[in-house]
Amino acid sequence: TIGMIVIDRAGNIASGTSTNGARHKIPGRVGDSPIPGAGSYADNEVGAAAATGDGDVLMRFLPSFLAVELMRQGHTPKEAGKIALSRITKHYSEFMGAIVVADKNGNYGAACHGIDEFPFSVYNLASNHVQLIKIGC
Amino acid sequence: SQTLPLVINTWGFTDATREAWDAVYQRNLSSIDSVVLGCSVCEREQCDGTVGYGGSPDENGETTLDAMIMDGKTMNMGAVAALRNVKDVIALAKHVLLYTKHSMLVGSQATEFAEMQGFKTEPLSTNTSKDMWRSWRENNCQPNYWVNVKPNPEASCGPYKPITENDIDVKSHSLKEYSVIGYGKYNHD
Repeated sequence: TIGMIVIDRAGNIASGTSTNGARHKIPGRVGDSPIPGAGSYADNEVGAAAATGDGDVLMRFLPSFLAVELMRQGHTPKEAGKIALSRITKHYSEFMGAIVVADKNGNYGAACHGIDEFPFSVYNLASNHVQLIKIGC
Repeated sequence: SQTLPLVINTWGFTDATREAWDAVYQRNLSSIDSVVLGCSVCEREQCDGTVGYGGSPDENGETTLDAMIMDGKTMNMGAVAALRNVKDVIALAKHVLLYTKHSMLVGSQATEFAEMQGFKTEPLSTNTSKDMWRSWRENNCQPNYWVNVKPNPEASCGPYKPITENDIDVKSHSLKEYSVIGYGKYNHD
């Protein structure tokens, strides 16, 4: 799955996801990716988030929506991502998932659980090239 | 802001990141179009086998696709789910956003919508996805997502029938199932 956030020069934010889902799923199964607030969420007033992982669990907790709402309350993107995933791991300690979060000003962060490390990709004016960032989970 | 524009995406799919950056920065396209162009790269490149055609076959060996696009300015969105026989899934999600008042279309009806919108239809299976499915079948369909059915889904391919509700052990129905599926870098939503 890819989950992506783009903020343009004018501050307009879009988020999106694209996936072929889980391997060997029961036919008809859909995960979190196309669900607003689960796979991703965007609000120009605050920022956006995009999640990845076990979609059957992710979709129960709307982590992308939650991360955006946490930023609205004043949390940084990294804090918002960590808290959003902690709501899941409280119930599913073996859950695997990750989230990237960005605020409307271009600050970003990520959080993950259930794998050794989570790579994500960033491009902005400060980097002037694509950065592959890995965080430990 | 000095830090805008920004492109950020999950996993190490840097070709998608570059394409979205080129769209939003060099070509000055909208954030919506940039997300569509970036994610479309992954659909074509079949990123890690987790995006696009020819990956993650279901129990019948079929690949279906899900995608969503959300506009943070208008809070409008478009999504398609369990899409059959159309490769350009996030581009189709944009058509749901632009050309309907709905938020999500699913399954074969979403394919019909795609055809009406001028999208090409074609099988999403590849030799790789067929081999993946065959290996899974030869391994007695392990792992799978069934619980509380008979015959035992941990040893059989079914067909499965539900056990009675009185026989379901609710206490054991939480974490174990999630630990055996093997979600990770190459199996995720």
